[in-house]
Amino acid sequence: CTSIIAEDKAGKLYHARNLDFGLFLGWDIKNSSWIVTQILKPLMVSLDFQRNNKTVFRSANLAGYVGMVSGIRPGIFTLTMNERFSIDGGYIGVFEWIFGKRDGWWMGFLTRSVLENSTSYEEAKDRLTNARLLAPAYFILAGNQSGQGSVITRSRTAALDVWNLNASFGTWYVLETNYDRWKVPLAVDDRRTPAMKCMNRTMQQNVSLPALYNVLSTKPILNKLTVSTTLMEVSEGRIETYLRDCPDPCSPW
Amino acid sequence: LAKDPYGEDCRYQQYPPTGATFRGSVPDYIINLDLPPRERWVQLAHEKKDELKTIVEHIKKVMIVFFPSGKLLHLLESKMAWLGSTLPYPFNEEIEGIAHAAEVGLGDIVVFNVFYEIFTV
Repeated sequence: CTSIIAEDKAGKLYHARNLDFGLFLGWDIKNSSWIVTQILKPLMVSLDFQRNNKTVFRSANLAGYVGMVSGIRPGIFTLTMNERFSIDGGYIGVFEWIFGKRDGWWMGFLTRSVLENSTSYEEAKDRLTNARLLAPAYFILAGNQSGQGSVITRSRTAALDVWNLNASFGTWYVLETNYDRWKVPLAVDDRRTPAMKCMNRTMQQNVSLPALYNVLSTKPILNKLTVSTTLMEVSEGRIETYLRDCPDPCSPW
Repeated sequence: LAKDPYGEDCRYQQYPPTGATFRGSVPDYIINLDLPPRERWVQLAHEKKDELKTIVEHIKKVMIVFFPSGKLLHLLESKMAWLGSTLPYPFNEEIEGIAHAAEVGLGDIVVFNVFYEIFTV
């Protein structure tokens, strides 16, 4: 996955992501694609969660999955999560859960609960930073005011890093793939460097949802695992999701 | 370092989405949080039941490749429904409602919902 939060010169915040999934779960030689990635595309839906006929939050989701991987609480915050691989992975949390230690959150349920119940960027950030989890994750959270953007790197028990937007000091965007920002990504899976190159070329004065879509359409940020691209703009409550293909030649991940 | 063989120059003017990298738009659904949890996803799960069955069957095929005896799959199928019952409210009841509406085994929908936790290794 690749998630980006960017702030324009007027302090308006944009949030976008590529949802990549299906690695090593079967390759379709005939169509030159990952089987699960292809199977997931017809399951992608845009959901509007309502109470009393009014929108509480909206999300881009897979049908059948009650947790959230991308969502917007209109006017308040936007949230995406990226997978974080670790030896201290979710299977340990699952075993703990099975054996009765049930004080942690399943990742998708936490993001769902945050989108459904948190009423401010700060509250959402506090929950995503401090809640105990069953599996490590990256939470990418943006608010509706200048500087309200962060990448929260989570282990199962703690926030290892919180990387905040700070446009006045030059950090006008934050970008997360599937690697800790203080570590070099795998040489065969470096989507961070090309994505940053494209963001730097875009420049802050040109940031917009179409500009982020351009970045997320550039290979290898767009790759054979990419199921969809979601674009969000919090102040207008806008969320758009598009299914993607990556014609050859295209990186398998 | 060698140049990324799949890399390309930054793309421009890709929006509005069109062309070979655009597969299509996604359908919209309303989830009514005023309904009991079991009823919230009924319409969506019913309309997507064929697609859900396809992914569930594929995950089973993958597991058979790694564990050909089928013992793990059998164990998982029998235990996942129980795991579903331990999940917190309202998610446990929502998952039950999806399994019922999609006519898919409860354990299969539970696996789909906890796949992230298992996959992060």
